[in-house]
Amino acid sequence: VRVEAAPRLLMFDKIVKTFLEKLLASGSFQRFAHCYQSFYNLQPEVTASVHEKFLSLLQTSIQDEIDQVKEEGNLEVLFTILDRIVEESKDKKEPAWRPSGIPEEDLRSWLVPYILNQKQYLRKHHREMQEENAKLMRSVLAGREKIMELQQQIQLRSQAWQAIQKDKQQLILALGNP
Amino acid sequence: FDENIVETTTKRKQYPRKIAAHFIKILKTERE
Amino acid sequence: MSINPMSYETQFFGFTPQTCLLRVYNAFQDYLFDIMLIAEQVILRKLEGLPDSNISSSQIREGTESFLIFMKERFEQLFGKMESILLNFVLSIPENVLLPADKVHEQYSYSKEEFQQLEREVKQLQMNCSAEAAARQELLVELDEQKATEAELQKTLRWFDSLENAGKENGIADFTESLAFLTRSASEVSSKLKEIEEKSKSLG
Repeated sequence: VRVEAAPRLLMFDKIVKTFLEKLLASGSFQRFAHCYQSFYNLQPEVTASVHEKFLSLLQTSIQDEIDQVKEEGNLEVLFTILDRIVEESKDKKEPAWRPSGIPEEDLRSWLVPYILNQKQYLRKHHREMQEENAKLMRSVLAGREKIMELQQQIQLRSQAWQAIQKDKQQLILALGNP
Repeated sequence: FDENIVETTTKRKQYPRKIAAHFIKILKTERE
Repeated sequence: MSINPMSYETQFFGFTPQTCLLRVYNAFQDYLFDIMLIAEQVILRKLEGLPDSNISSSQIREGTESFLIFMKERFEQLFGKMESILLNFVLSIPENVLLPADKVHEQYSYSKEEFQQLEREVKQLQMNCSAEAAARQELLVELDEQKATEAELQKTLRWFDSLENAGKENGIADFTESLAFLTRSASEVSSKLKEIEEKSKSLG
């Protein structure tokens, strides 16, 4: 079987089939008859039929076992998936990553994309907050100015009234002199 | 030994996803 | 001999390839033995029908053992070959292949230092955001205070307005001028008075 080309499932079936054929071929009737020589001499047909039954029972039992293993292991699906993954990686020459055996080390790569995402979010959020705060700062500064202005206005008005107060004093003085 | 290997590799397959799910919750909470 | 646990393959298949093949080996071996015994039983039962055959069951047992030993040897050889091919070419993951579930390791292979650096950056960003949030809070507080202050100042200005309006309503357009006028008038009046007094004294 050209092992690198054939899809895994095909390879698997072919290899098991070849194993079975060779195993059954090695249990030849000559060999079987030779081992049961005395019985073979007495009953050659029975010997042949027992031998035939032996081989066919062995073949069906092994084949059933293989089918069961394929089914329980979900091998057909897994082999097809693995073939596709291997096909997709055929351009990669370097040895691929493998678990290091240190969980926290291997976990890092899993968490990095989420941390990068968080970093991006925070950066964007921070920029937005800065813009927002700049706007607020402008309003605060404008507010401070407005208050300053109002305070000056009030100062002027109260100075004016103080001046009036003085005038009033003078008037009283002026009126007070007989 | 075999069980250990299967158990370890099952964890390798499942735990990162589970941990990542909790990690995402943590990040979301930090955002809030 | 160091055992290759084939853990990456196990991660993919969900079982260790060696165990899978061990199970197949055990099953095949059991079948070989069981079916061998069945064949022997059939022969012995056949012999029961041939009492003068002079073939003893131990003879049959010898035959069984020699056939089984031969088959077992062949089985071991063939199974060994099959196992090595299956482990190396079918149930194995070539070393350049990365399982899709592990793609993250291809994209984000961070060293411990890089990871910690990344965490520091995120921490710093979080602090920056908190600082901005605190600043925002302070700005909002000041804006609230400004609103209240401005309202107070506006109230004071309105009070001044109401004073002036009160004057206007009573014919005083401008207090300063009016007071100046009154003061002038008052001082004129008082100087007139003085004049009058002096005249009346001189007339007196």
